[in-house]
Amino acid sequence: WSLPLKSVFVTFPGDIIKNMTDTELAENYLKKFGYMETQKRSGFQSMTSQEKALKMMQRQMGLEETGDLDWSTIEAMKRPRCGVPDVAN
Amino acid sequence: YQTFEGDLKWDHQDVTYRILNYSPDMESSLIDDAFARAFKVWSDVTPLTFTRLFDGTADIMISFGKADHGDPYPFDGKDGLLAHAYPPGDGVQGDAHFDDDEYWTLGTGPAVKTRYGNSEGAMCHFPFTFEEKSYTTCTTDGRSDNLPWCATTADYGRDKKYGFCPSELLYTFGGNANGAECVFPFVFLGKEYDSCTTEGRSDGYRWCATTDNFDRDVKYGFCPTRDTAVIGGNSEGEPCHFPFVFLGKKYDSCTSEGRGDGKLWCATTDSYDDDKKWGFCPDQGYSLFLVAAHEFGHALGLDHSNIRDALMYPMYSYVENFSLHEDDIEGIQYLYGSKTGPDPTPPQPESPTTDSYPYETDVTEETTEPSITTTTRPVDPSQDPCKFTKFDTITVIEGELHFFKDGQYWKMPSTSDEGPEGPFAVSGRWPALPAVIDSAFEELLTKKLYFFSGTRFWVYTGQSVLGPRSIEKLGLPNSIQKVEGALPRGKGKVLLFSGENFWRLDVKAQKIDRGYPRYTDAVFGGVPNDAHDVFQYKGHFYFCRDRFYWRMNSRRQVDRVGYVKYDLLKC
Repeated sequence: WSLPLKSVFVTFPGDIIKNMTDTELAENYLKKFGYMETQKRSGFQSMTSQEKALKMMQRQMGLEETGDLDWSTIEAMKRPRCGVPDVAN
Repeated sequence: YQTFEGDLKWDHQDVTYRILNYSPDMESSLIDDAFARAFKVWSDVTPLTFTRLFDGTADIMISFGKADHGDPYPFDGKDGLLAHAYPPGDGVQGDAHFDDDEYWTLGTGPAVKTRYGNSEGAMCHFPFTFEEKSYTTCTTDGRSDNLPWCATTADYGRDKKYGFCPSELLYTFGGNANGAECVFPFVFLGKEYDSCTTEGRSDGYRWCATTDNFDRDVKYGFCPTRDTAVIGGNSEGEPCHFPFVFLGKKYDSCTSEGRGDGKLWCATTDSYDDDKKWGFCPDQGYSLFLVAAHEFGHALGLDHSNIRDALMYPMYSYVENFSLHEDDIEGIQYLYGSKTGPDPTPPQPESPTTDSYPYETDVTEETTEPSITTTTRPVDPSQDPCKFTKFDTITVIEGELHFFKDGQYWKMPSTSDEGPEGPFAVSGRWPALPAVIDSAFEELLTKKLYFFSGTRFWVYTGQSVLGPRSIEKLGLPNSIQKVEGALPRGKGKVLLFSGENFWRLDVKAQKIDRGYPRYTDAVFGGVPNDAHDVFQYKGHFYFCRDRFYWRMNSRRQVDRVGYVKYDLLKC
């Protein structure tokens, strides 16, 4: 067996994209595209806010509505997309 | 499909646009063409026309920019956000912005249009062979003047067809030098430059002087991107240098080592370890045509769709043979109507072109009047609606608010401030209906009345009735216990509410539109998502819960919260 590559992560000068954790990516994504904003504005919390916001995002993107930060949801958040929020605020 | 709050749209059909600046990634004629084709996607299915302006203010102002480009929504470097656009209106409204940290192509790698040579501006053909060697990029091989060129057919040796590739040695764009090529070296602020630079600019665009002294002549232009140049990083415009050393190891091709996101990069000098100069390797890039067609959908009034194959779906995916999805067509025709004239586009095939309803003749469920023989339940005149905390349903029929409760209803005359009239027996006017009505609405076009109770619905046309029928016939799921509210939206569309979701019914087609259900509070934020009554009255949406109502204006802003009994029933 060949030795697995020992990946070293380097911060490249001038690189705008910072290495974010999946949780940071999700929080940033849900806020940027209006999912969290709505939840707060409505004020009627029927579930934990991030869970509900994730469900909204999963429904918008045609993913399985689990309310969890699962793999397919994270991958979807990394996909290139339009900057207009999905939920108008 | 979705539209913006208040169905924002242009109030004229001859829409104008203007291209304010260009990306260095594609020759400007390719960019012009991509935008023109993107507008044609929408003009092909609507009465809209798109006219390009070359100065002044157009409805849709188009520009490229990087990171913070002057509006409150900065872009984010390569990938991620690709572009954004604003709904129709004045000022920045209607404008479309494209992230120039992206690599703009036609979706299949560098889009290289040649100049001069003998190919009349044809595109490079990759790969091509030249002197027994295959090339997948432009090359300076075979030339002493260092100008990059390519063949415009697969085999230069056989066809001898070629053209010169975009490079700062051939031309510049923008600036004030009428497209003249760069002169190297040139002097800027006393310092000599022998390549394009971003010095002196805050927008990150590479430029050069077109004479040997910018300080003296102030002549300049922007440098086109070479197809071999890296994207982003800190050496934009420079080609990869192979081999290069990274963490002591030699690389002679692009690598994703050192990155957590898997993106391919290369150094632009022989040692990243020493010089730290790098950039992302050219990839397929993003189709400017596809992204522009999507953004122009926003600029015309369409919001994001959750139908994966629709153009207005928010995520990018490359499609080779593009055709507009029926969801996009229905959405844009909802706003602007279908195309008229020599090659009209018929309304969507699912919706019948006649006014007759496509009822199935399922005899077991349907009855027609007057065979219904019910006895009118006596009303209890002593019942005071002002004492109720909650009604079965509240709706508007013939312009008047109707309050239903336990087989009786009250009416609010729209012309006077008197209290409610009634009670009247539901069975007296609509004999087929049960005592408890969950929701009801009047179809604006045909004046038909729809009544819902549990999982059944009735349709009254004057005194004739069809039903009860199962709400599944309308395409609602069998998981629904009851329809709690209905909002007629005009043009044959009605929103039906149940629990924390709502569906959009196409009344003519008798089916639920694709892309539903949606979360109520995703669209109607600020109202309770378990309202037991939803109706529209005098241009406002009303969401009721217990004794209270939340009133929303056409821009979906809650502008009032009050008591049903005092404000609506005038108790």
